[in-house]
Amino acid sequence: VSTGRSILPSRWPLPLLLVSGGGYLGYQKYKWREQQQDGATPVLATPTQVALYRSFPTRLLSRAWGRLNGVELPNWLRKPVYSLYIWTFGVNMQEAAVEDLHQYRNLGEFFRRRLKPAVRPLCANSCLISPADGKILHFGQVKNSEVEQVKGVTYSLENFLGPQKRRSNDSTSSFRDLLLSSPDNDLFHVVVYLAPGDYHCFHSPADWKVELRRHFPGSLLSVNPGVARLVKELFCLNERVALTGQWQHGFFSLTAVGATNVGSIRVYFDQELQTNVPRYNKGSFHDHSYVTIDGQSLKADGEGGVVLQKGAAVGEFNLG
Amino acid sequence: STIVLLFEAPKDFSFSLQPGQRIRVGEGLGSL
Repeated sequence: VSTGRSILPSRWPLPLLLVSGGGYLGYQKYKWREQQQDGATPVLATPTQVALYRSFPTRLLSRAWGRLNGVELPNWLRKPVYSLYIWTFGVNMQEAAVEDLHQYRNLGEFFRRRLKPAVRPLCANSCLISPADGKILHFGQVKNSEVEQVKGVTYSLENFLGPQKRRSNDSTSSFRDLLLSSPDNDLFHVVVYLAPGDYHCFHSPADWKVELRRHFPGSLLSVNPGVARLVKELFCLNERVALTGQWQHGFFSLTAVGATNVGSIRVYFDQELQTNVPRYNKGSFHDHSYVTIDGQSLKADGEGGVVLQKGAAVGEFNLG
Repeated sequence: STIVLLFEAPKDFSFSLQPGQRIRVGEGLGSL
């Protein structure tokens, strides 16, 4: 009894913390759902909270995570490690081109797994298809040069895409209008969130021509839907690669936004692109044009830009 | 990770989506 008494108080705090912490999170989630049902504006993190979150060395952590997942696993360890990942994140291995887990040398390679050729048929009736497997976070029209990352939480279009060239006789147009080629058109957006268990390659959502790649080094905060509801301008803070160009209706862009555990982005037709590397500073951006000054394509396709067909593999996200 | 598409289209472009729905590569997002 005496020993038990001396041990008990020291063991109380952990369960107490777990219960009270869990209760608090549950209450917050309940409150958030209530607010959503009432149509109330979401409660955002304060600038101090965002600054505190941004002060975490997420890029360093991400690169360390990438290094760790690049280490070749011994054959006997591969199946248990990947099975745990499959079970945790609900990966459908029946769709994978290589189902034998022993064939993947490390978790990074497993994360980049390809799919069997016939498992993702392309919708022939739609001019725009999903570029990735995931969850639709938000979609709609862009109003007043502000885009919604989730309902009620916006970010600036200009901050997201970076400055655009103004026509010489035009100094008053809004940023949104600068992108539009016709007053009969509008600007639309779709956000697809890729969860850890999803296939992490991305494909061309339409027939279009990429003219410019703009790389924005930045933070690597989580882009989990819960965080996207809390942090305004989240997609403008994180490292991202924006591919912009033209499609049959005018302006078109695809932007891959990185996150803490998935910090680097690869574009198959752009060998110069390097993301999540220490030499770039947050807040800067780096352009690479696929069109030369005289309008000729660097890819020598004769049309000025990189021509992508609907469904073509464009790039992939990588761990770290 | 996240993919954001921003595009110009005629005003009558309509999405065939629901917020929060699961989607896969190649499935239609919308049409004219």
